[in-house]
Amino acid sequence: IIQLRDVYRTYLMGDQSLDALAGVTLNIQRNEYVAVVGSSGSGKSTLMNILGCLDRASKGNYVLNGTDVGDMNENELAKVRNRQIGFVFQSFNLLGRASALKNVMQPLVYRGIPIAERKEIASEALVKVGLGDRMDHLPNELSGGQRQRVAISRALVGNPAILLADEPTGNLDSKTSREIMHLIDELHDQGQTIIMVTHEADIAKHCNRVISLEDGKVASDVKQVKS
Amino acid sequence: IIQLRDVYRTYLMGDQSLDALAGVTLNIQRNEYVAVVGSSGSGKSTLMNILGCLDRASKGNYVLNGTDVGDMNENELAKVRNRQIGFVFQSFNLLGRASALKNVMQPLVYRGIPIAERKEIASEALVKVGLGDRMDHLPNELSGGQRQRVAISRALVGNPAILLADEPTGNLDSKTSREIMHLIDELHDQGQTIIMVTHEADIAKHCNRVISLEDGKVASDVKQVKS
Ligand SMILES: Nc1ncnc2c1ncn2[C@@H]1O[C@H](COP(=O)(O)OP(=O)(O)OP(=O)(O)O)[C@@H](O)[C@H]1O
Ligand SMILES: Nc1ncnc2c1ncn2[C@@H]1O[C@H](COP(=O)(O)OP(=O)(O)OP(=O)(O)O)[C@@H](O)[C@H]1O
Ligand SMILES: [Mg+2]
Ligand SMILES: [Mg+2]
Repeated sequence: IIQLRDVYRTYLMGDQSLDALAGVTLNIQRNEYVAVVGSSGSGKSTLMNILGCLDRASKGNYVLNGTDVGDMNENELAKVRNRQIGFVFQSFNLLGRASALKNVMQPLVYRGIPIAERKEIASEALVKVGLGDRMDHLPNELSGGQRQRVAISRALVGNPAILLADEPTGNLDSKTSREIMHLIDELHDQGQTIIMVTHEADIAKHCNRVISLEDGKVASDVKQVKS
Repeated sequence: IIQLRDVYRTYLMGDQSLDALAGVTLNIQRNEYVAVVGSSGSGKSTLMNILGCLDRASKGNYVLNGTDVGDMNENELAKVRNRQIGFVFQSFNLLGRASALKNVMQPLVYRGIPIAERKEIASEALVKVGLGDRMDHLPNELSGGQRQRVAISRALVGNPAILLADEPTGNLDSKTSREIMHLIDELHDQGQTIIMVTHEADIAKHCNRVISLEDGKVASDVKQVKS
């Protein structure tokens, strides 16, 4: 479902160039459950942004679902992002002036769902992550872990074919982390493809493949038994 | 050094009131190494913001270093914050338009250190957290964990009497986490007081006391052998 061929992402700073990704080649099959690991600054979020069509590769090829992403224009990319991909960002990226409920209702707009139903689906999603009594709070009226759970709900609510989650449990205590991983496991059981950046070994155990990045390259790529 | 007496922090939302802290009483001695734990939304960041003089209690008393914080005006509070306290925020709170270096130089201004020396001290602090080659990057040109390390450097650089760290290793891989914990341990060995929110058991092991919050109250307060 995902094919990367020798992908680079290069930043120019003055007269220096920095390769955040330096030649990444990867194939990910439908319904794989992939953990992306690596030290701070190794390129994980950069990789996720390219996979999620939020950023373009500087060099190389990205084929998603049979289509070359490099050929798509802004409208087509937006369509793919809104309909096929659910994204949990490392810094949540919630709409600051919208309530938790409105934030989770947002992805459903693109699926042509009427407002009353969007409200109902989004409320249920928030109850599922323990935020039933926080639905009207704005992001700055929520704790760090509550914002993270709103971001997770928003990513899961449209039942996306591909979930990209950048450190989904980074701000959560172990009990809440387990509840969140249960929801992500459920999405995987429904046949969806999961790609998750994590630096916690316990979280990576949910996956059946671990890709490790180092200095913008794939250092290792190992299949494992999901435990 | 820190005394809280029956502290409340209440938010009014429409006709409802929400107690983020609901009667917290605590004494923390100089040079203690305290972990604050508890589930998402239990009141940890609210407690840290009050301890760091960034927020005021709605009810109750806070005596810091013998002075009642409730009696201080804005100027006095700012003075305390800038000179006695180092703060690592859950969402980093870096100056968005300043480089990593300028961000880390900032706390030294309040200590009357001349600019050339501020630059030197800040550079060394960034090298210590592995960001020697990222000093001129702006926060949005850094990875999540790199931003976290800049925030940590900025909190440590003024050698504060009290370090308040809200999930200092949340976005860091285990190797980088160990390096950061080494620096925080060093600060403790110099006699400073450390209060750290964490949800990772390995991080809490560095502490000699664990305070657990639940629904805005202290659920347990246990001394332990630092391991
Ligand atoms: N401005 C606000 N208005 C209303 N409620 C708020 C506001 N800020 C925080 N809260 C609520 O206060 C409670 C405590 O928040 P706090 O940020 O202290 O939690 P926390 O323990 O740090 O959680 P986490 O582990 O998720 O970071 C939460 O339930 C939150 O929803
Ligand atoms: N806009 C930019 N300009 C220059 N360099 C950048 C920019 N954005 C990111 N970088 C650099 O690219 C590298 C990879 O960043 P990325 O965010 O992908 O790392 P990461 O693996 O997600 O790290 P972390 O675990 O800390 O979140 C980092 O070294 C970072 O400094
Ligand atoms: Mg990252
Ligand atoms: Mg918090």
